[in-house]
Amino acid sequence: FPADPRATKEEGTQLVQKYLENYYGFKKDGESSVWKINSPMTQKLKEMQEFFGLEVTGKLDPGTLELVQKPRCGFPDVGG
Amino acid sequence: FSTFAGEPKWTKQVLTYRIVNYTPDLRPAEVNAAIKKALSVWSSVTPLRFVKKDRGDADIKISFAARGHNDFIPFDGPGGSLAHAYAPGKDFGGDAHFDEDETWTQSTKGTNLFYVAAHEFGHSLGLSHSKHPDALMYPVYRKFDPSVLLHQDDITGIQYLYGPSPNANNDQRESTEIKDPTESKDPELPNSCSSNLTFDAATTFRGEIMFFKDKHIWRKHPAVRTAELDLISSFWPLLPPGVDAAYEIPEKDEMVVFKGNEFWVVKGDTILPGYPQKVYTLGFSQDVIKIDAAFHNGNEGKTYFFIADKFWSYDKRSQSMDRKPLLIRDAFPGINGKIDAVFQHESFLYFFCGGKQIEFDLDKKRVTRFLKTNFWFPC
Repeated sequence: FPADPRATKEEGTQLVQKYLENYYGFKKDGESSVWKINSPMTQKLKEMQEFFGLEVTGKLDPGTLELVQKPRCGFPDVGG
Repeated sequence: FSTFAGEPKWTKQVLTYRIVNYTPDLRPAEVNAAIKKALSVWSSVTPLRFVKKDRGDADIKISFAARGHNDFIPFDGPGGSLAHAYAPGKDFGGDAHFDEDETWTQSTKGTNLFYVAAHEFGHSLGLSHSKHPDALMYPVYRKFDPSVLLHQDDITGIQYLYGPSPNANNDQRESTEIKDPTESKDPELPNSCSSNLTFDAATTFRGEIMFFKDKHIWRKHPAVRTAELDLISSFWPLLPPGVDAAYEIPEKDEMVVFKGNEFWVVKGDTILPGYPQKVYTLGFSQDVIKIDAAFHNGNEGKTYFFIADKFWSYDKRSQSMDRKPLLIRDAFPGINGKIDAVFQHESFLYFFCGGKQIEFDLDKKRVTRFLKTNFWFPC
């Protein structure tokens, strides 16, 4: 399904953060949930992009946004 | 492929499963069929076998629930997380939960239960997610080809845990499901490998080939070695057993089924309203009271109806039936006598006459092979 064009950057961040919490063991706590170059969240995003064979940018690019909106198995991809 | 930490797996080859509750999206028989088919995806490549339990405990307990459902991973409404399952182990180990907020279907619409269940049972058996985009164990729901569900990555993974399937040609392995001895015995099932196998009817149906026999159908995908035996009534409860003929009109996604002087039109798992109707409404003469076999040639837009040693044809373009039947052997040289069943696969027709199957080349208008009737089954 095409990605939802209305997703604003903030929405995108929340969407991806939730995805990383559910499926990549990301633990949300204050400082760690910001997009800084080596922040834990960026690291987890890179891990997810690598898992799905996306370009590993650590950024919220369209490919990543589209993927996190696809229906999927509820089991984690790593550390299940 | 990947396994779970510590590589948990079942130490026994015969596993029990129980469908604890059912989704209202599908009839119970359809859920049973989808779950059974999803399990057979894995048993077809491993020594594993599955016994269905109707009550009590089971290794794999299957349930449908929305949002929070007494485990640590609540579902999230429509879309998003569709289902999840637990690695092999005691209690809820192996169990598979399906999000009731999805619309579960048997088709490409909504969320296909068979496909998701096959993925989740991969977890139940010890596989984790795969990075391979074509693998069944890839975590994202996608278009799938039911005929090639397991990717080599999946097969390598599950055989890493359980080893390959023993020799498939062993006759005792008629079906991948073993009945629980404590449950009531089913009447004798038809044997697809019997040398004197005959069919009531045969047709293509949404990419598969269906062979009708009494109250059962064998469903066979040309690209998959195994065939599946189901009750006709599990898909079409209102269709009678012992049909006479059937054909598919792929471009309309319709299947027409005959018994005696009546016929039904089926679309997917639904019989269109207003059926059965009498066969004379199709344009036959009054003396036609039964059709032996039929097939629809999509290229010509013609449907052929075989009765004793003659056939009628209906031309979609002229919307007309032949005024008089013709001799079968004149149009199909080499095909003589009464036909039990016929279906078209690619550019060949497969006629079933008594204990014989005859392959007929539609382009060259001649018989190309004589085959056993159980040619399509892994005997």
